Amino acid sequence: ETLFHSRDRSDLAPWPLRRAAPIADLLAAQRFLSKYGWAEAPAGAGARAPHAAPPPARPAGATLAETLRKFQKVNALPASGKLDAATLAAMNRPRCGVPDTRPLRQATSAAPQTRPTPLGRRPRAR
Amino acid sequence: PKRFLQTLRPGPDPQPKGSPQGGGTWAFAKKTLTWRLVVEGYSSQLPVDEQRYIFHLAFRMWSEVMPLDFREDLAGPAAAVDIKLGFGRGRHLGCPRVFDGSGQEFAHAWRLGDIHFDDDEHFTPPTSDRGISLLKVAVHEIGHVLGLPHTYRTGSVMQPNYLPQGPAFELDWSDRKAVQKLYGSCEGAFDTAFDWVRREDNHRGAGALRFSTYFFRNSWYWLYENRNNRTRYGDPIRIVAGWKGIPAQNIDAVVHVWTWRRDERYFFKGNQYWRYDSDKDQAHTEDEQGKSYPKLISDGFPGIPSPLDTAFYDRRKQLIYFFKGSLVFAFDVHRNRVLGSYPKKMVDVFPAAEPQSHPVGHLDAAYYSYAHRSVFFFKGRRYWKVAREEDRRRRPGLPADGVLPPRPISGTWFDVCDVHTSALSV
Repeated sequence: ETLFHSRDRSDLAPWPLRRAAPIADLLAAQRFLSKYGWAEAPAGAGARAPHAAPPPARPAGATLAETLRKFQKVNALPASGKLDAATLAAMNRPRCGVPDTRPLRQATSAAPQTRPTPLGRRPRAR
Repeated sequence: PKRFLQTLRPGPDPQPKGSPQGGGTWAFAKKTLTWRLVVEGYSSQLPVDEQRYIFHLAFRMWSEVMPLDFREDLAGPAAAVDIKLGFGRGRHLGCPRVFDGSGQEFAHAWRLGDIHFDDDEHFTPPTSDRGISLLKVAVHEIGHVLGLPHTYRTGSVMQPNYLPQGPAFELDWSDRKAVQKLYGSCEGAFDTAFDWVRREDNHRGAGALRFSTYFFRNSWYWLYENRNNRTRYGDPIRIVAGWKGIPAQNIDAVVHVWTWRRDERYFFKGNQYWRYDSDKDQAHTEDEQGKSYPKLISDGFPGIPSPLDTAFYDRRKQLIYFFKGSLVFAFDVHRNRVLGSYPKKMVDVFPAAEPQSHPVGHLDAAYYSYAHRSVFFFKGRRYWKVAREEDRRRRPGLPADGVLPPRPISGTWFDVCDVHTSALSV
């Protein structure tokens, strides 16, 4: 069947275009950071199936500042530790829903060097 | 419960427990994975056939760089399908994670194998320069299913944020090595390997000689780009699509007889051979005397047995070396006959540089590489290089035409990977 959840099947009707709520304040930013794995998991979380895991605690205070610095660093932003406009813009960019498991892994990490294509050209279409 | 979970195995880099699903602790242990775009998860934005084609291409792009391949499964029970894909809005497809509408999160993947796309996003086909490329997102999410986490490395397809890019997006060197760290490199014997020399005229009419490197296996082939350390994007291709008039599969040998006066290219299979016209890009149908191709090897190359294992042309000695079993035949192209002292044992003509380190016989391919300026003997997953003068200057004890210890083919010619036969036409 075409999947639906509402008794009256109203969810089958074409939806008006929904827009994601912009990340515009501290609370939304905290939710973003915990949702995508930037916050530490609470103690005793152990190994759980991903869809059963409780969300990590939202970072606050000094922890928030440190978390923001890490996020800013990998996104090539000034690592101020403050929730500024550029950081909010980065959080609002289209992204994959899978958490970022290793937020400190950057371009200069131990990953093998990229071998450049000749003259730095883009790949030719296959 | 998904039965294929029993096929999962720990990857080589264990992560701390409790890490979210983006980590790479597990890898599939099967050679072929099945996938399906679920009927209840069709996008409302693109024709279904176009959605399926894009996913075919996305899976193929991964199989071109790793030893796994992927097959669309439309008929089997859903529980047996390894990777299910679908589009949804808000609360979707029984998933506990709700999509947020247009903007921000556009897709997610579960390490169990399901991929969901937010149908509130404007997904577009690869040819479009607007919206979000469905191909790029699909390749990214398949990367998660395979066990790759996010990375912020420039150029990686596994960056968490979507970056608009031109239509020619491909998996770069580091993404390839990351997935090969989980699944290993592509290995396997080849039927033949050869460099094809062409003359190209520039705008001033001056000619330049260029060569292209080809690997053949079964009914398909790859062009190998030596300067880029990979195969051409989109390869392998069916032999019939690129080489007209020669057998469609299992070529034994390709030889380019190249002297001051001769420029002849031959394909060998079974007891027959074909001559190829490089200018017209097709096999000759007949020779100058009007005799048709294919011809018998015994007629065109008297004294040479068939079927062959392989052959190569030595330009310096102007001999074709034909290999069969443990024997090698040196064929003089000017006298059109086998040299008097042949056949000989391969180990005598090409002696081992180190004890117990020789293919002995039954080669898959003998390949002269212009890139490496050396002859290579391929057998199984390994190659033996024939020492050239430069090697002997560095190691004076090396015998003439000595065979150096073996190395893996995949360590010198990278990412020559099969794809599923159903993907050959994608």
